[in-house]
Amino acid sequence: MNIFRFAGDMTHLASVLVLLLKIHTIKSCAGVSLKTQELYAIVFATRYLDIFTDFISLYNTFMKLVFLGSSFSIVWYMRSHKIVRRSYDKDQDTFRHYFLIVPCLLLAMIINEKFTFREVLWTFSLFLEAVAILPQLVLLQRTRNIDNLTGQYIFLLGAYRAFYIFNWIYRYFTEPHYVHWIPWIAGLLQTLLYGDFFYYYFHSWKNNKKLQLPA
Amino acid sequence: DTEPKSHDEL
Repeated sequence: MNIFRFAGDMTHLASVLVLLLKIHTIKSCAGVSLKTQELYAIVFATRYLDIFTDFISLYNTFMKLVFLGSSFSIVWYMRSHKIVRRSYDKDQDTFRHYFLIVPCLLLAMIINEKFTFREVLWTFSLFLEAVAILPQLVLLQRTRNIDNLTGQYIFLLGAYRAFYIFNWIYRYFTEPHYVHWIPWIAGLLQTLLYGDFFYYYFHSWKNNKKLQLPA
Repeated sequence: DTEPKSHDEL
C-alpha cells in the first residue's frame, strides 16, 4: 500500500466520522441527503460481496466492515432515530434513486472486466459511487446554507477521491500490468463532480467566510 | 484464479 492510497482511505474514514459525529452528538442531519447515504450503503453492499470469501489483509477486511457498518447506521439514524429524523430536509431531498441506479446497472452489464455476478455488481458499485454524491450536491444547492460539519464531510469525501487518483498513478508506474480503465474513468468522473464544490470551499476558507453556494 | 489487483482497494 502506498501513501496516497492510505491517505485516501483515511480521509474517507474521516469523512464518515465527521458525519457520524454530527448525527450522533448534535442529533441533527440537516443538510445531509438521505438519498446519497442510501446510495453509499448500496455501493458498499455490492462492492464488498467478497468480504468473507477473499481475504486480502486484516486492514482491508476491517475497513470494509467499517464502511458497511457506518453507511447502514447513518441510513438507520436518518430514517428511524426519533430525534435525528426530524431534522432531515425531506421536502428538499427529492432526487430519484433509480435515475442513477438503473443506468449504472445497465452500464455495468455492458462494460465490465468479466461477465459474472460478482464482477458485474463490483463494476456497478464503481459507477454508482461515481454519481452517488449528486443528490447531496443538489440538496446543498437548494438549501444553500451549509454548516461546517456538512461542508467538511463533502470536502473530505472529495479529498478521498483525489488521493485515489494519485494512488492509481503511483501504482501504474510501480506495478507491472496495473491497468484498470473502469475504476479509473469512474473515479475520475467522481472526482470532477467535486470540482465546483472545491472551488467554493477554498474560496470561503481563503476569505475566512461561511461556505455558501451561489444560487 | 486470483482476484484482479484493483479489487485490493476499497
